[in-house]
Amino acid sequence: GLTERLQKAMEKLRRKPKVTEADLRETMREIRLALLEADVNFAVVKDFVKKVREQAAGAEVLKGLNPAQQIVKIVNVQLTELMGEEAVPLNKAAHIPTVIMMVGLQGAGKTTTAGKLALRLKNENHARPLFIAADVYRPAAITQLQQVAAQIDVPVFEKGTDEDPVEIVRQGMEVAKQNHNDYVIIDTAGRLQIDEQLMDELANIKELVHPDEILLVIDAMTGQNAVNTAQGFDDKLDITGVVLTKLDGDTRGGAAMSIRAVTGKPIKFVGEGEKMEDLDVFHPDRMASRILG
Amino acid sequence: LANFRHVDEDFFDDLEDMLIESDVGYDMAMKLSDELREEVKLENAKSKQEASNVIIEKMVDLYDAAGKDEKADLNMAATGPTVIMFVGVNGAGKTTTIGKMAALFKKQGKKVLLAAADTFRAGATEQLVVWAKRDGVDIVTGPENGDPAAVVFDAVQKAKKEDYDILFVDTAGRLQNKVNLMKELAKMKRILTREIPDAPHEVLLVLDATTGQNALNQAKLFKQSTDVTGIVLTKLDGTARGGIVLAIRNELHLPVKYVGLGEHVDDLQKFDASDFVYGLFK
Ligand SMILES: Nc1nc2c(ncn2[C@@H]2O[C@H](COP(=O)(O)OP(=O)(O)OP(=O)(O)O)[C@@H](O)[C@H]2O)c(=O)[nH]1
Ligand SMILES: Nc1nc2c(ncn2[C@@H]2O[C@H](COP(=O)(O)OP(=O)(O)OP(=O)(O)O)[C@@H](O)[C@H]2O)c(=O)[nH]1
Ligand SMILES: [Mg+2]
Ligand SMILES: [Mg+2]
Repeated sequence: GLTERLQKAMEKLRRKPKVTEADLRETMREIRLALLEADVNFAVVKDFVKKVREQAAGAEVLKGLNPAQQIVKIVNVQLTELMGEEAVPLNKAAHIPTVIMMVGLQGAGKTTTAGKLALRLKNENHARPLFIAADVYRPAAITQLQQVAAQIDVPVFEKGTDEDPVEIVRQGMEVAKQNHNDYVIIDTAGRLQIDEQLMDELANIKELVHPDEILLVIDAMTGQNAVNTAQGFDDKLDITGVVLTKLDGDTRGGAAMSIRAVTGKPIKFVGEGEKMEDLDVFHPDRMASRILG
Repeated sequence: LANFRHVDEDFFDDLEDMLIESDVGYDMAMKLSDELREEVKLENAKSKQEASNVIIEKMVDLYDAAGKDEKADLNMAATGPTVIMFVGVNGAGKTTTIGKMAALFKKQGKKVLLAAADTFRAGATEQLVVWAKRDGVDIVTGPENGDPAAVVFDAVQKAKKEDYDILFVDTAGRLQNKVNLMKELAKMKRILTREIPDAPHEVLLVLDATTGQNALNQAKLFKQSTDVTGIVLTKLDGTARGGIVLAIRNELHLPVKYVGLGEHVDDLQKFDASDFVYGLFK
């Protein structure tokens, strides 16, 4: 990871009377490699390294005051700051229900995360959430949501697959109103951010219900493409938060840094497994050290 | 020549960036950039267009050369049912790919059987059942949360007894670092081999094109536990380029056999190296 890389690069620096421009360049190169290896987007890496270099050059580094430790510290501080805040809470509506909309690419973990969020709301807020099954495309998507809901004893509003998703949401909100559900979680179909028709569908749902929370669900193992996905969904919908899933894998998760850099939106939760309990709030410092490796 | 030099430096920096942006990975991007620099010199390519053409050709050659004679096509059984097992991490597109492939083989007049061996995830069996109905093919299922190995066993028995030409085995998604889940997968493979000595004739790792460098570790560990024979690269209809398959090809010699280009039954194509390389630069 980065610490070892920098230690190696710094070993040479330590034996020198002072750090030269060339040494600094070499160190920045090591940082760049570590971040690219961790799947941080190459343009985000360029900006980040530029900032680190400015700080490192401005600091006492060039005067040879333990440059290795200083630079590692600068990188860590910069990265943790970039990752945002710890445990940013979900937005809450002034009047019930609070509406949460799950969006993202195919297979990212929206349906599973919807379940995890509902369970969390039940456990922590004694909430009475309602799911709206707005994925009419994926085979047995509604069945999947119903089975998830059954596991955690949460009702599902569904209208089968022959109804338009916007209409399903409209009717679902009526039911939520009647039943005084304090939270509504809308599960939408996975889609490409370049699919205009399907992105319009999401915009139409947004316009209809004005969600308090639009959560972009992203797979932690996403590579360079994370910026395109994040930008596409954010530009169209002005997302309110991000959930990073499958962090129980061994991926470094650089996509988290890319998404933060490009949208500035908070990562609110992380998925760490397939069970309904496997959801945690986001810890920026843990993410930073995971990315750096 | 001065003009060429200008194409040379900026051109190759842009090329490296483009390769990295396609998830080719830093080391592989540098390796390619060095080889391509040589090739462009050798071919005396003077314009950007000429250089691009040289590069695409060379990268296709490099892709082919990184192989070790693996079959580009699916490995079919000499006699009896051909068994194809699908493995990969959660959400990669295994179930959907089986749905597409089943239709493809049914069209060729083959008698196709599906094994719904994901007994764990909510709605997994139902999802494959919908595909089976759509494709007009038969399917073997098991009880929810039952032993997936039992579904595999039942399916192989049926495939042999009722003379199916091809058996597709769907498995639950799993992350490669989950040791017990990887062991479960290896056990399912052993059952196939025990019942049909050459089976599985193909173990396809389904890989999401949006995956970054972690895909290399995925390929390594799945190959270790189930001797993966090929890759299906899915979601190439999106903006991700799937460049990581070059490193996988280089280190593990695994060929990409098919690509997924969408969510409908016809959105599956045989892998074509030139199309793929061309796509890296789009
Ligand atoms: N290991 C692990 N698996 C997860 C996590 N979150 C979701 N999954 C799995 O990822 C796969 C995809 O999850 P889904 O919830 O179906 O994803 P989706 O975004 O709703 O998919 P589409 O509706 O098809 O776009 C399933 O196998 C889930 O069990 C996680 O945090 N860790
Ligand atoms: N755009 C696009 N979507 C795809 C492609 N292949 C699969 N999908 C979608 O990706 C999502 C996940 O596909 P699945 O077939 O459920 O993936 P899986 O690997 O079986 O998932 P698990 O069993 O949960 O591990 C679904 O929404 C599919 O429609 C593809 O080539 N392109
Ligand atoms: Mg879903
Ligand atoms: Mg599946």
